[in-house]
Amino acid sequence: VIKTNSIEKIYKTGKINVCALRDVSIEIERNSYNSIVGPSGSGKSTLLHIIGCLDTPTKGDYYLDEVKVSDLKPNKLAQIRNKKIGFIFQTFNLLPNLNILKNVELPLLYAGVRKKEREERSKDVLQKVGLEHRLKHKPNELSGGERQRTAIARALINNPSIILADEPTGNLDTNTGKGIMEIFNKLYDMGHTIIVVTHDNYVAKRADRTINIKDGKIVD
Amino acid sequence: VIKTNSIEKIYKTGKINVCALRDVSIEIERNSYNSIVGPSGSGKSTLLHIIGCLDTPTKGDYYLDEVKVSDLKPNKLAQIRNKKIGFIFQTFNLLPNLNILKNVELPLLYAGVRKKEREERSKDVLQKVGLEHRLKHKPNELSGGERQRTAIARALINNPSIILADEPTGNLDTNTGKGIMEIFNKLYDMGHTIIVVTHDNYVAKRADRTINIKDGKIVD
Ligand SMILES: Nc1ncnc2c1ncn2[C@@H]1O[C@H](COP(=O)(O)OP(=O)(O)OP(=O)(O)O)[C@@H](O)[C@H]1O
Ligand SMILES: Nc1ncnc2c1ncn2[C@@H]1O[C@H](COP(=O)(O)OP(=O)(O)OP(=O)(O)O)[C@@H](O)[C@H]1O
Ligand SMILES: [Mg+2]
Ligand SMILES: [Mg+2]
Repeated sequence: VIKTNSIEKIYKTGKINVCALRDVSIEIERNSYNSIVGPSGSGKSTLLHIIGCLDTPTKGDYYLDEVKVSDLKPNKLAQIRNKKIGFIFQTFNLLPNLNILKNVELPLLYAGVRKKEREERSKDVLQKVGLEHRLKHKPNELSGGERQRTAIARALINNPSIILADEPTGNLDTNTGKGIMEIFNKLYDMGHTIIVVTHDNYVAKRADRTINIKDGKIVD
Repeated sequence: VIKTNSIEKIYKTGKINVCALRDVSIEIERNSYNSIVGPSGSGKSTLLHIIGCLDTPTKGDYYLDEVKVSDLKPNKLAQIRNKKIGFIFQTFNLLPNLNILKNVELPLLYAGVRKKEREERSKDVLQKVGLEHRLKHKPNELSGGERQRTAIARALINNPSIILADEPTGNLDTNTGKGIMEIFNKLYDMGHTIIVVTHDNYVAKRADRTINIKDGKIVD
């Protein structure tokens, strides 16, 4: 379902040039459970952003469901993203001025779902991640792990076929983290495709396949 | 060196009232290595902020080096903080418009250290955490784990006697995390007092003493 062909990503900011990914070619099958591991700064988040249609490579091609995504215009890219992909950011990226009930509703708002249904589904997924007692809190009125779980809830609410998670348990104690892994397991059983970037060995081991990255390259 | 007496912390925001800590009384000795563990949302960051003079309790007293800190005015509190405490935030709290060399210099700037020495010491501690090749990057031009290491460098540059670390390895792979733990070990050997909030069992086990928190209370 996901196919990258010699992806290269160079960040160019002012005088700074950083080659974050070089010659990355991977194929990920539908309904597979994958983990991406590697040292800090090795290019994992960069790769996940390209797979998630949130960034474009400087060289190479990316095919999602056989469509050459690397060629698409921004609004077409956004459409595909909203429909097919649930992205959990390493830095959560919650909107600071909305409470978490409204933050989690956002993907449904973009999908044109009506208010009453949005609210019910938002409450439902927030209850799944153990945050039903925090619905009216804004992100800065939460603990680190509660913000992380809010980001997880928002990524899952639209039932996307592809779930991309960047360090989803980094701020969670072992038990709460296991609860999140159980949610991912259920989604995998229901046919979803899962890609988790993680430093947590427990999380990496549950994947069928682990992709190793070092200095922007895939290694075995 | 640190003594809290029946600390209570209630967050009051609009209609929301959350009791984050209740009746917390702990004593921490000079030159000890402590970890604080507990479920997500249990009050760990709240307790660390009070110990770090970044927040005040709603009830109870806090003594730092036998001074009743809970009574002090904000500017006196800031003085003590800058001199004695190095705080590593769970959310890093780096200044977005400064590169990391300048971000890490900040505690020395407040301490009145001259430009040339600030720059040398900043480079030195950034090299210790493996970021010598990223000095001119701003925080948004870094990976998650690189931001975390920048926050660690900034907390350590003034050689504070008390180091408070909130989930310092949450975004780091095992090897990079071990490197950070080595730095903490050396500081402990040199007489510093260390308190680490962590979900990482490896990190918690290295402490001489572990404080368990659940629902805002200390448990055994
Ligand atoms: N500004 C605030 N207003 C209201 N409630 C808050 C505020 N900040 C934190 N809380 C609540 O206080 C409780 C304790 O928060 P704290 O950040 O101390 O937890 P924690 O143990 O550090 O959690 P984690 O492991 O997830 O980082 C949480 O349940 C949180 O929702
Ligand atoms: N906007 C940017 N400009 C310049 N360099 C960047 C930018 N964003 C990231 N980098 C660099 O690209 C490299 C890869 O970053 P990436 O975020 O993909 O790493 P990562 O593997 O996710 O690391 P971590 O495990 O620490 O989160 C890093 O060394 C980083 O410094
Ligand atoms: Mg990353
Ligand atoms: Mg916390």
